[in-house]
Amino acid sequence: DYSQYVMDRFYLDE
Amino acid sequence: MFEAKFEDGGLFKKIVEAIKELVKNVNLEANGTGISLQAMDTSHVALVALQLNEKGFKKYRCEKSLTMGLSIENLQKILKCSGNDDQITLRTQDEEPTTLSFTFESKNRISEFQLNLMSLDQEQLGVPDTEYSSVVRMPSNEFTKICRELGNINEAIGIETSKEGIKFYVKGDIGEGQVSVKINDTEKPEERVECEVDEPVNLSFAVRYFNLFNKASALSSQVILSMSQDQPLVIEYIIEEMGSLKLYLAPKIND
Repeated sequence: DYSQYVMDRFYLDE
Repeated sequence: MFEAKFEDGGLFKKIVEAIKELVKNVNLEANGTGISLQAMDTSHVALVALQLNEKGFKKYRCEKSLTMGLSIENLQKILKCSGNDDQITLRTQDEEPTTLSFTFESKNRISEFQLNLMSLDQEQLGVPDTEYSSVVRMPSNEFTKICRELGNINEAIGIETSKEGIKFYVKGDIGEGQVSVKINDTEKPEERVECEVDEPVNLSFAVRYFNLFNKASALSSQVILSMSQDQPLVIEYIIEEMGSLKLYLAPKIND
């Protein structure tokens, strides 16, 4: 099954 | 002092219409180069990024960088008081504005509104400039249709690219289906399908975000999908002469 990733995992807080 | 005048106010209304289901409160940033906005949906699966260049405005002035926190829902209520052919001017006098003024001008009337602003301490994500291994340009209404149709079969939609083109597919409880869009270099730009595939990708996404965002297809006849394996996909609508509206969508990854 697939898990939904979130944006924070890919892009860093500035 | 900040002032930005849209020659085509309807464009601004379409932009707000396209993002209103995805983001609730946003910080509108204004500076010398133009207006930008970046906000995530509540579940942090999608990121909306708008960039409007000052050259695209009928009039544009911004002496000092400004951040204006606003509720998209309330902004929409104000914009509903304007006509699609109005010229829309955004304006504020102060350095730390608490309201944003709107002027709607048509040939037979002029309206003034003030929207109360709010202070939002939203984290800004740093989206690096990325070389994407697959970039597909296709008609926006075609992409919208495929997402809507396949979205009826399964809530997750697969996207597979290859040298031949792009394939959308779904595998749901009721069955499965796939739609392969063929490359074509018709001279009509709005019907063209182009694929630059350095590395093929095979990604899965929650289609409901596509369906929410595809209202933006009113902004442009073409949509650009930029993808790399296991990276967020970018859906980009170029806003003629002004800039672009992008949706970054995090993939679903096979455990």
